[in-house]
Amino acid sequence: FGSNAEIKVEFANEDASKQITVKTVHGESKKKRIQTMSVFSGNETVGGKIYIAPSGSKRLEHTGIKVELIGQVELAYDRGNHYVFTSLIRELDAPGILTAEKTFSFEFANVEKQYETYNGVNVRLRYFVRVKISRSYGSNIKKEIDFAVQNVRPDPEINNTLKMEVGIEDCLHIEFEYDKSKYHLDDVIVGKIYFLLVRIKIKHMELQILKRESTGNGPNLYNETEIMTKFEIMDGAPVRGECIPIRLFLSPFDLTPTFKNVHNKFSVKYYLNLVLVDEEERRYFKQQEFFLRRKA
Amino acid sequence: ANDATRRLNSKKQTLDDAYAAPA
Amino acid sequence: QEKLLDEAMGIVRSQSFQMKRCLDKGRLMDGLKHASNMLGELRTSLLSPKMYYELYMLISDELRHLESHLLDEFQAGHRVADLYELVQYAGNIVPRLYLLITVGLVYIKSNENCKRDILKDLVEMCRGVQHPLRGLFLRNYLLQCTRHILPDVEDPPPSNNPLDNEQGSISDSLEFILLNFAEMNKLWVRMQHQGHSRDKEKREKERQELRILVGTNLVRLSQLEMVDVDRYKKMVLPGLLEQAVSCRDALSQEYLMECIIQVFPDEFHLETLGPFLQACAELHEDVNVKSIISSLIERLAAFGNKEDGDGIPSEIKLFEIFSQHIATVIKSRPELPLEDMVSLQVSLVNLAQQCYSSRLDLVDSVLANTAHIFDNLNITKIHSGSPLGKELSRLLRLPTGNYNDLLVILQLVNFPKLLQLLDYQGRKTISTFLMNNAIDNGTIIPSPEQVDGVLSLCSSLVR
Repeated sequence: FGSNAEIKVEFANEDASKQITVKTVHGESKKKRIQTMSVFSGNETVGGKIYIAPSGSKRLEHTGIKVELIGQVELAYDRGNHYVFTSLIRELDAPGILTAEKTFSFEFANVEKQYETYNGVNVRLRYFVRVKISRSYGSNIKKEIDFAVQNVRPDPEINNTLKMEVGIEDCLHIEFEYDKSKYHLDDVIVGKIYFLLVRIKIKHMELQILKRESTGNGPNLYNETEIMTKFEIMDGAPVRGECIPIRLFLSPFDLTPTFKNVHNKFSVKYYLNLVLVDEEERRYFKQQEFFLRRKA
Repeated sequence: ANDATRRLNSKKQTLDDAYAAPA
Repeated sequence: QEKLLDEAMGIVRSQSFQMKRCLDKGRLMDGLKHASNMLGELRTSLLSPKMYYELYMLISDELRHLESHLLDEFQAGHRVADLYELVQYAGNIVPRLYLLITVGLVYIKSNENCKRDILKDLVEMCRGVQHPLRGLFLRNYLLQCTRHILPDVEDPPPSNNPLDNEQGSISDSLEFILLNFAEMNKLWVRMQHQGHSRDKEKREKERQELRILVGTNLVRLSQLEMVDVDRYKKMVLPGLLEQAVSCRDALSQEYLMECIIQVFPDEFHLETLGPFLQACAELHEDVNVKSIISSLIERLAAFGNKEDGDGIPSEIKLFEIFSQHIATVIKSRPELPLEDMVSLQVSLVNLAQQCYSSRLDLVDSVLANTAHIFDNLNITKIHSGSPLGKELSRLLRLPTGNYNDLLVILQLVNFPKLLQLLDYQGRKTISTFLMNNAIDNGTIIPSPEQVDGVLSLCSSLVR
């Protein structure tokens, strides 16, 4: 019923500086893959060239060639449904026959891509162009080429410190302070922990970054929490009045910006979890939400 | 400021606290 | 313990070998990873201080190789961008800080303009290690690494521009060492509270073995050329005494006060006797204050008596200062053993004789004070075999042996009074000593009054 086709897509910005490597999880087997893809900002034009060549018998009859730009949310527990939030089509070719490689230019300008690409445990937000070669007999030929969207945010006008006194009566009182509440992905968390009362035998203290991915709503809300790092900030037991410095660089970790209620489907939040461990392995902790953004 | 050496000002510990036995 | 140490050292050697191999092949990040693994052995809680020290020394040697490699690379222009930041990615604090100190040192050696900033950062970030043993060794590593690079130049005039004085000056070095010293003393004192109370003696012994780690801070201070008498008086000694007095720990106080005496020059001590002796009066009751003050007096007496020296400056009333402060110490420490009080008087006599040899009145004033002490305590008889008796005997022999002239002893109005306090045996011994001294020195007793005086001194032999 006619041959297949080799489809290749080249984005207009395909130089190394505008490419990123993304870890994705695929299929039932949860196999991890590393994908390199072009990256665009939210208001950038997505365009380039599509090369289509018939393979096999070197002749491809079709009833039309289109390219679509799709942005969608895919939930792990809801595989049948993809929640499309952006969908645009461009016609590339009228019905005809391809006997040799043909190049098509395409462009999606002024497409608002307000959500960032995200690959999580139970949810994925993808952008891709789909080339579709329609045929009157046999199945249509489709190829999807993912691209990433990353949106930068300006520095917030107000960025308060996160400072709080917490404790357990007669046991442990601390004051923690982190220099900001909103950080960018290459930022550094500068802070301190001040001990107001210490009546337990502390073994060590660490600062964890927790990533909480929430999917679904209401009774179907599901949270997946991942510990992105455990960073030891103190070894040994302090006494009252001790002030322990914190300096935690964020760039080594695989973090994303904070996502709040993306397309009503999922959120990704981050927390600083201060954990004190005593000699009997009892853990005392205080979680504090903080916000991450992508900076230009 | 260089991020690699940035710190918050630390509160000074009193001498009594510094040398007190663990409580 | 030996088995644990062997195991740890085996890991260190293996990781160090890997580290060097990676560095030789230009794989810096891999080399640092192996260095971090090696340093992970210093996180152990299983080794005694002695064994930990062995492990620390081996690792320090290996880190020197890393430092040397990085310095060569930096100086050859192969500077790894943001290395100071990169080493801070390490998840465990002990390896992280050892690497930070090593890299910080390389940065400073290759570019003096970051010296002030990095030195301050290193001494502050070490606060994260609050475990006494691990913290002490970490800060010792910091001190050893920085021994040749602490800024030792005069402070510049005050400026509003924070970029001025990036290389640092003497005030920065003093702040650095004094902070490091305060933190180390704190950790060292805190060691006494670790572990079970039944191990107290063992812990004290271990603490003694570690004292040099704390003392090295004082040595470093004394090596700074810009520390003159003025700076010592205003910036150094107050900082040291504040920690010594406040820590209220006998072991630390006794060691630190002795260390101050040994490590700093006598010219500094002459100018700071007041605060130093004042601090002595405030020390813990278990501190051997007598030994500290005697040690200082001996040093200054020797200094004053030096043949090629200028002697004690005339404006410094050395004897009066010591006399006054010793009286204060005795008053503030009612628990001070009597023999220690007398021993202090012995030191004073020694000082008078060495530095003010013509001033017999000073010796007599000491004898008078001693008699006064006994009067106040209603002591009328002292057993010569007791520690107190022995000290009193020493006190009476000292001027005799120094002047070698019985006629001079007769001029000491308070001498007979003190002699009479001894029991018969004691008086007999001293009298014999006096007589032998006169015979050995061929002392002629010219007048009947003086004969009377001598015979009174030797009444235990005559009657």
